[in-house]
Amino acid sequence: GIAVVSDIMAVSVVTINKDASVYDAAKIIQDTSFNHLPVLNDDKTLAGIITAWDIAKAVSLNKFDLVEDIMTRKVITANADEQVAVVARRLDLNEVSAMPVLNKDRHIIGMITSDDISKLYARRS
Amino acid sequence: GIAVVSDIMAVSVVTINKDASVYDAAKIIQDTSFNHLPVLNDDKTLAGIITAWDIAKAVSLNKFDLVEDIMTRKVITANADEQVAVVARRLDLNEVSAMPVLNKDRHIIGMITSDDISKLYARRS
Ligand SMILES: C[S@@+](CC[C@H](N)C(=O)[O-])C[C@H]1O[C@@H](n2cnc3c(N)ncnc32)[C@H](O)[C@@H]1O
Ligand SMILES: C[S@@+](CC[C@H](N)C(=O)[O-])C[C@H]1O[C@@H](n2cnc3c(N)ncnc32)[C@H](O)[C@@H]1O
Repeated sequence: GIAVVSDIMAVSVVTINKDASVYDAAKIIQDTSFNHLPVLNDDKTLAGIITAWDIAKAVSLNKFDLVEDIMTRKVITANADEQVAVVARRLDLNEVSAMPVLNKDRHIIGMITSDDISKLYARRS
Repeated sequence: GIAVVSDIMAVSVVTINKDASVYDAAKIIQDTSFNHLPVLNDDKTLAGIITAWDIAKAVSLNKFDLVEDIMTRKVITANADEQVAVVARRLDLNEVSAMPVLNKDRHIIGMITSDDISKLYARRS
C-alpha cells in the first residue's frame, strides 16, 4: 500500500529540556548523531526544536545561553497516519529536514527526517 | 527515464577554505542555510567536508580552531551520471545527508542531499 509516516519514522526520540544549555544540546547531538532535538517543557509538551544548524548559528552570534534562547518555537510536525508524500512536500515547503511526529494528545511518538524518506528511494532500484 | 544525480543536484555550491576558522564556517552555514560545506585546498581540490554537526561537535569539545581541525577528511562523493537510487543507498550506508558531486578531474560541480531526494518523493503523489 501507500507508505505512511508510521512505516518509516524513528520511534526512539532524543529530546532535551528547554532549560538545558546550548553546550548540553551540542553534546547530545554529537553523542547521538541526530541533527534535530525536540525541546520539551517540564510537563513534556513540545516547547520548540533545536538543531545542529541552530548551534552553528549560536557560534556565529557568539550566543551560548540556554536552549530556549536559540531554539525555534513554532515547530512543524507530522501525524503517524499521514502519507509520506504529503510529509515530504511539507519538509520541502518549510525548508526543514526533520519533523517530530505527534499523537492526538500532542505528545511526541516519533521523528521523521528527509534521510528516512531518501532511504525509501534507495529501495526502489 | 530514470532520475540521475545531475537531474536534482544543486549546481551552485558554497565551499570554504581549509585555513578558515570554525567561526567562519558557522557564519556561512547560518547565512546560506546549507548544512554541509565542502572544504577546499588552495588549488581548489577537495580537502574535506565540514557540517553544522561538526560545529556542534566543536562546541561540545570546546575546540574552536581551524576548519581543518574539525572537518571530515575522507569525503564520500557522487558522480553526475549516477542513478539517484544508487546515491540514496550510499547516503544511507554511510549515515550522511549530503555529498559533493565531482567531475572526472575531481572538481566539485554540485551538491546532492537527502533533502533533494526526499523532494522527488513529494512529487510522486
Ligand atoms: C532552515 S533549516 C536549514 C537546515 C536544514 N534544512 C535542517 O532542517 O536541518 C534550519 C532551521 O530550521 C529549524 N527547524 C528544523 N526542523 C524544524 C521543524 N520541524 N519545525 C520548525 N523548525 C525547524 C531549526 O531550528 C533551524 O533554525
Ligand atoms: C555522521 S553524520 C550525522 C549527521 C547527518 N546525518 C549529516 O550528514 O548532516 C555527521 C558527520 O558526517 C560527516 N559528513 C557529512 N557528509 C559527509 C560526506 N559526504 N563525506 C564524508 N563525511 C561526511 C560530517 O563531517 C560529520 O562529521
